[in-house]
Amino acid sequence: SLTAKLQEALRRLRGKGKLSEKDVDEALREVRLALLEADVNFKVVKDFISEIKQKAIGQEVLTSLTPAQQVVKIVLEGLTALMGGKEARIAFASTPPTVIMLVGLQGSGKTTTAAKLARMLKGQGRRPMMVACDTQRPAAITQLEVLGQRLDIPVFSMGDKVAPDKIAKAGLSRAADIAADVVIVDTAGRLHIDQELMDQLRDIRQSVTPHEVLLVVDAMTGQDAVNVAKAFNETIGIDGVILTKLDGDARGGAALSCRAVTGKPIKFVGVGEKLDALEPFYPDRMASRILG
Amino acid sequence: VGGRARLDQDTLDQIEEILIEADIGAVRASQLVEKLRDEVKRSGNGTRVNDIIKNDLLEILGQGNAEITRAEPGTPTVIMFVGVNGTGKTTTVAKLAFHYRTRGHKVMMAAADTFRAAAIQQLEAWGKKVGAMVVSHEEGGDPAAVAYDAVQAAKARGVDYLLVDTAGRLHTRVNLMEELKKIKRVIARDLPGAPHEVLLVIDATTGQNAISQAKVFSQEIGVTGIALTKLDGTAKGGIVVAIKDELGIPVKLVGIGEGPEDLKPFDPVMFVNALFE
Ligand SMILES: Nc1nc2c(ncn2[C@@H]2O[C@H](COP(=O)(O)OP(=O)(O)OP(=O)(O)O)[C@@H](O)[C@H]2O)c(=O)[nH]1
Ligand SMILES: Nc1nc2c(ncn2[C@@H]2O[C@H](COP(=O)(O)OP(=O)(O)OP(=O)(O)O)[C@@H](O)[C@H]2O)c(=O)[nH]1
Ligand SMILES: [Mg+2]
Ligand SMILES: [Mg+2]
Repeated sequence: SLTAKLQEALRRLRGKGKLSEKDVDEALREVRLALLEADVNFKVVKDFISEIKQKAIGQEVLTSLTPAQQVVKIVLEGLTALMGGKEARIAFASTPPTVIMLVGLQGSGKTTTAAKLARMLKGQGRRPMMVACDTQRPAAITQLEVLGQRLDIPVFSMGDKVAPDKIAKAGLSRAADIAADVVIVDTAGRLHIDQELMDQLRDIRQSVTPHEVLLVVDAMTGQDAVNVAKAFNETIGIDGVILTKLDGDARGGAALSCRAVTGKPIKFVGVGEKLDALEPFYPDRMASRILG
Repeated sequence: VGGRARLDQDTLDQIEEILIEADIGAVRASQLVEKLRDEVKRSGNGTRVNDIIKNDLLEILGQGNAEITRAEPGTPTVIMFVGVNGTGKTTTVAKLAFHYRTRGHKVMMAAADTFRAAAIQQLEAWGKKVGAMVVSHEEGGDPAAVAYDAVQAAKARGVDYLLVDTAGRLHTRVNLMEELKKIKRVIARDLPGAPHEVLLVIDATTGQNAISQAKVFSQEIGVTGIALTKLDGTAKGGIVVAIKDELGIPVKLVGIGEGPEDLKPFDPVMFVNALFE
C-alpha cells in the first residue's frame, strides 16, 4: 500500500518535528508513482503534486501520526477536495420534464446506465421515459427496449432510419403526452475526434436542450481520459460524469483526470451489470481507491 | 559537453512523458528511459534517440506469433473471443467473420453471450450483414450449450471458421470466469485442438488495469493473442507492451473503426511509430 511505501521512505523521520522539503520530495515521488499506476493523467499528477508539496512543507508532524501517515493524510484531503468535496445531484427542471442526455465513447456503458438511471428515478417516485437515439449500433434500439420492458419504463424510438436529433425532439413531445417528468436520451458511442459525429451530438443537444449532459466514462480508462473529457466538454458542454464498471479492480484515476480537466463533478458510479447497480459518487471513497 | 548532457535529459524526460501518456506504465517508462540513456551513451552521437527507443519497444513486441492458428484441413478453426465488458468483442467477431467471408470461406458465429440485453440480436444483425451463419439459443440459456451446438453444426456443415462470441465479464468475477472455463472445456471436448485461438479483446483506451485483465484471463483459460480495439481514437494502447513483456501474449488483431472492414493484422512497426506521433 502507499502508506507502507511511505513508511519505508520516511522511516528516519520518527521524532522529527517538521517535514522538510527533502522529506516531502521523497514522499511525493512515491505518491506520484501511485497516482500514475492508478491511471491519473500525468499532467494532472504533475499539477497535483506541486500543489501538495506547498501544503506539506513545514507542516508540523502531528503527534498522533507518523510522518508517512501525515503525508497520506494531506494527499487524501487534497484528492478528496479536488474530486468535488461533496455529493453532486441531478439538477431537476423547475418545469418538467427534466431532460438528461448520456454521451461518451463506444462501449463505456451509456445504454445500461440510461436504464439504471431510469430505474433509480422511478424508485424516487418520478415518471421517467427513455429515448433511443443510437441509430448506428446493430440492435442498440432493441437493447434499450428490452431494458425498458424489464423495468416497465417506456422507451421511445423511431427506428434507425431517422436522424437522432429528430428522434430526440419527437421523444420530448411524446413525454408531454404521457406526462413523463424525466426524459433520458441514450446516444451512440462516438470518438471525440469524429467531427461529423460530434456535430450530430450538438444537433441532438440543440433539439432538446438537456438540463443535464452526462459523460459516461469507463473506470478502466487510462491517460486518454483527459482528451475525451476535454473534447466532449469543449464541443457540447457536459454537466457531470458517470464513472462505470467500478465493480472491477481498476483504480479509477480517470475520475481525477476528468474532474481536473473539466471542473465538472462525478455524479454517479456504475458498480455492476444489473440495473440496480448505480450509486451516488463519494469523493473520499474514490480518493482512497485511487491512492491504493 | 555539459550543455549536451542537459539537452539529453530534456529529451529523455520528453520521451518518458510520451511513454507514460501512451499507457506504457510509469515504472516501465522510467526503466525504458534508463536503458535508453545507457544506449545513447554507448552509441555516441551517431544514432537518433528516437530510433533507439523504437527498437527497444520493437524488441519487446516483435517476437511471438501474430498469425491465427489454423485447424487441420477439413475441420473448423475455432476462435474464442473473451474480455471485460464493452471492449468490442462482438464487433471484432463480426469483422473477422467478414474478413474470412471476403476470402470465400464458410464462416459461422456462435452467440454465446446469453446474458446481456439484445446481445444475440446484435450478433444476428451482424451475421446478416457479413453473410455468416449464427448459432444461438434463447436469452438466459446456457452459453456452454450454445458453444456445443455451434461446434456440432460447424462440423456437420463443413464450416471453415467458427467464431465464438462470449459475454463481457470482469476478471474479478470468479463465477463468470468459471463459466468461461466451462465454455472452453465443452469446445475442446468436442473438437480436439479447439479452440485454436483464444483472443482477449482489449480496448485501446484501457490503462494499467489491462495487465490485471490479461493476467487473470490468461491464468484462468489461457489466452493465445490479443485483439486491440478502438485504436482509431486518441489512445495509443501502450498497455500491450507491458502485456507482451510480462506475459508473452502477442497482439494479433487491431480494430480501427466500427465497420466490418475496420480490422487489421497487428503491425508492430506502425504501432511503435504511432506512439511517437
Ligand atoms: N461490470 C459492469 N459492467 C457494466 C457496467 N455498466 C455497463 N456495463 C457493461 O458494459 C457493457 C457495455 O455497456 P453498454 O451499455 O452497451 O455501453 P454503451 O456505452 O451503450 O455502448 P455503445 O452504445 O456501443 O457506445 C455491457 O456489457 C454492460 O453490461 C458496470 O457498472 N459494471
Ligand atoms: N471506434 C471504434 N469502435 C469500436 C471498435 N470496436 C468496437 N467498437 C464499438 O465499441 C462498442 C462496443 O462494441 P461491442 O462489440 O458491443 O463490445 P462487446 O465487448 O461485445 O461488449 P459486451 O458484449 O457488452 O461486453 C460498439 O459501439 C462498437 O461499434 C473499434 O475498433 N473502433
Ligand atoms: Mg449504447
Ligand atoms: Mg458483446
